[in-house]
Amino acid sequence: MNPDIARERENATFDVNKLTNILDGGPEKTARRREIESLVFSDPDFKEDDPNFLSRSERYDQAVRKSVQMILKLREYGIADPEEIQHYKSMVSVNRPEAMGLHFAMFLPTLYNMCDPEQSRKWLPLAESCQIVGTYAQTEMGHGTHLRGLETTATYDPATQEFVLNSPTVSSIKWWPGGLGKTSNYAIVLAQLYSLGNCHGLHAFIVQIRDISTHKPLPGIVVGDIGPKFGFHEVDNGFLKLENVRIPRENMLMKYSKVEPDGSYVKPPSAKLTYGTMVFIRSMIVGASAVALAKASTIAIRYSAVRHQSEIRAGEPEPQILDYQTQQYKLFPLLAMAYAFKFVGQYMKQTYHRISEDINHGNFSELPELHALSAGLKAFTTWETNSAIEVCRMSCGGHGYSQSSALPDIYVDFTPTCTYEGENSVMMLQTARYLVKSYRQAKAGQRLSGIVSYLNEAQNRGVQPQPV
Amino acid sequence: AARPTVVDVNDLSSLVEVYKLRAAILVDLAAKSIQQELQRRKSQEDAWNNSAIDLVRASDAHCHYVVVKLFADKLGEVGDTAIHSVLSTLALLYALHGITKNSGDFLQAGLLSVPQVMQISLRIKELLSQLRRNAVALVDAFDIHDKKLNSVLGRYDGNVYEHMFEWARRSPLNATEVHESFHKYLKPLRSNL
Repeated sequence: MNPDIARERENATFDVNKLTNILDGGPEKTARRREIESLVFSDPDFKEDDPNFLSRSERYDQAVRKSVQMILKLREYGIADPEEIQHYKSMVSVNRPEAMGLHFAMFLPTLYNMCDPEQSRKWLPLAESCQIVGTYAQTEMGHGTHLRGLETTATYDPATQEFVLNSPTVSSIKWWPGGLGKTSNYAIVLAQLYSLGNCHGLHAFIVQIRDISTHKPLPGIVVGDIGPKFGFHEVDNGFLKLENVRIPRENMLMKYSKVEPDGSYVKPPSAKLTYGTMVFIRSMIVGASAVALAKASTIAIRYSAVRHQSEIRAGEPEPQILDYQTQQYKLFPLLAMAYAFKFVGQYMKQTYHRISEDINHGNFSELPELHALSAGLKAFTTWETNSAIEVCRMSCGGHGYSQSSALPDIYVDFTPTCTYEGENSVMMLQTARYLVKSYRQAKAGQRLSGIVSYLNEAQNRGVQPQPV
Repeated sequence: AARPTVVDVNDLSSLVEVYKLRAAILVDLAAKSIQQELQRRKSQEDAWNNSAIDLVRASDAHCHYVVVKLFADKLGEVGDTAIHSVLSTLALLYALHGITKNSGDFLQAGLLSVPQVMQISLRIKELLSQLRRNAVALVDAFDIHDKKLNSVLGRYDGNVYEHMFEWARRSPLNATEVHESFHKYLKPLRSNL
């Protein structure tokens, strides 16, 4: 043990393990988490070559090998709790996004949420046993956050009771979905539904893209990897061009909206149904901000305790970097932010679970507020964390530039959170829409509830910008 | 100058209140911007777009208030005295640092005076030195296993330099003492010059 860091630990004024328990949500959660971690770290099947020393193809190959091992072992150990599965997966992938990530994070959850009973019976066993490996193809080369702008079409043909899927323009080519390029043989494709000459907006269709046994692309399918990126090196983010591909009517996910054999369209009960999935994912991203910032501040603060440079008092030995006020001013507010975001992540998870119960009972009343809050907190925490990781990296001097520090990887794997699952400025404007609506209700004398109720107080207090 | 809200910079609940008022005022400003645009006969959509900067600022302030509020709420659940004390210091630092980073909002809204902002900067320095002795323990509490952190600089045992040197030696470029490019290019260069 380095003597500096040993001394730091002797100086602490509190019980570290107790604080760990608070962050985990209780001692039993800490014990279980550590148990899952040791399952992975002691398993020779997960031993890996340092990805920094591998080519992109070797990295992808190693990631797929580990993902397959992970699937087999999750089954072997009988780990079924979603949070434990998530933690096990993040240990296996060492928090690096991996090729089959979207199969678990998006493809399966969408099948659970949007298949009607008959479709569930058909598709879920195949997807759960990885007979089919899927991804979620929504974003296009020219369209992302603004879903109504997506161009891919699904036109119903009553004569054959099929949908014809097509990418009408270059900008409509599906672009970015993880696992799309080389890994998946199926995809849930989001497309504008046309039936009997009418457009019914965006709907989800399950489409086979590769042959089950040869893995070759099917006719009408042009699919591949989009090439090297800033990070996410293990993920085959892909492109998908659909050239009038025909799929059976039953391949439209019809738990909520339907197309009858004659082409007539049945509307979904509520436009807010997709909110639930978005709220869930954005809540997860808030948690991811806390994890990334905890890692970056751990590295920067531990290294600042070990690293000695320059002098504060002439003639004295080089002090620890952490004794400089400027270093403390850089790192300690970020450490505080990491704790703040940990607690926000806990709150969002609890709130999501509470409200999703309501949703299952058809009560959508709190969903708009949670939808607005999760959008804003996703933007707020990811923007703050993104900048904070870079401060941590630069606080380590030159060694923060080395891959061995892990800080470049933490940054490049985190920074996409500011643009995916809703570009941050758009997210902030979504939150603003809810705030302005609430503000107007408060102005009209309506009693607000929840986290925006302060707008009532502001009205009563006559809070005005004061000339200072 | 308007009489600023009474803010006790050592009292977290007082700071939560100030963040709440800042958010309320920025929402009010954004809503008024839309109103002004509408009075200039702009469409609803254009009025919205021409107020987007204010709207994003209002949302950012709303989220910032939520984060500070949730941090303060969490402290209420912590029973252990020593942990409550160190987390309170962190929460205070987070709230005060956020004020200094956005001091324009608070001053413009008349929620704080310039002397108060100066006082906050002093208070932050005190908090930094208070936290100094617990910094490593606070990151240890995240309990991030070395194999998950995957960082030579962040190793739990702090033995950074030995392992950095070892890591570099494993780099593929060091697989041979002399890289093949020497014989292919550098050596022939000499005889050609």
